[in-house]
Amino acid sequence: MNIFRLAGDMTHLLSILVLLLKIYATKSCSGVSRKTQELYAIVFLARYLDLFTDFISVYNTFMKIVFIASSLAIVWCIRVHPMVKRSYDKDLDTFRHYLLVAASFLLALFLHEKFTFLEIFWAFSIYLEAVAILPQLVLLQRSGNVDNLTGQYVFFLGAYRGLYILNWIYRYLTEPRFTRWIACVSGVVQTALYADFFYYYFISWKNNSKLKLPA
Amino acid sequence: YMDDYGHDEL
Repeated sequence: MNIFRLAGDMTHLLSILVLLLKIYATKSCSGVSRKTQELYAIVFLARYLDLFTDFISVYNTFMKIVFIASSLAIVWCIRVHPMVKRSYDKDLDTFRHYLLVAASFLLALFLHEKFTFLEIFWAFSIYLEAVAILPQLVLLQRSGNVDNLTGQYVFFLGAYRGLYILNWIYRYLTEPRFTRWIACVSGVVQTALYADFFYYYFISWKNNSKLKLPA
Repeated sequence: YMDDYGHDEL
């Protein structure tokens, strides 16, 4: 564990806490893409299939449980909770996210570290996470004004994988046999998808203005 | 878990 990875995990946890706060405090999920939340639930379920078979550390197991539980809870909130469900922008959240699931799984069948059930689902979860934010970014562009908590949620979610890139550089430089091409390349693509969001987020922070993504 | 691929990251 290094400071970049710990900062990345904490930023990821923070993004989830900010989203939970937004939904709990405003009893609304306006501006939040249910599809991105569903994709993240699939990402965690597919990536942590080894939750009960591979014990790495208390921290690792604890965080995996937190990520799985929170992502399922958020999807449940948006789908079932009567107050929250009513505020879901279903006619704005129209990205065909099942195509992302199909494409990621197909890619994982060809590009993986080992042709085993766990490794294919692990690679699938890595590829899916790289594109999981797309429905959310499309929704933000369509819904015009973005409330602060939703903007912060997306910012921290994008920042966490950026910190992981620093972690991979650090591990590459300090560990003799460290190579994680699938995670690294996918992580760079994932962070790059946030580039324009980061730009508009920075502008809104600098001008102290409302975050607005061009349509 | 330290098989060659050891996914020790989240």
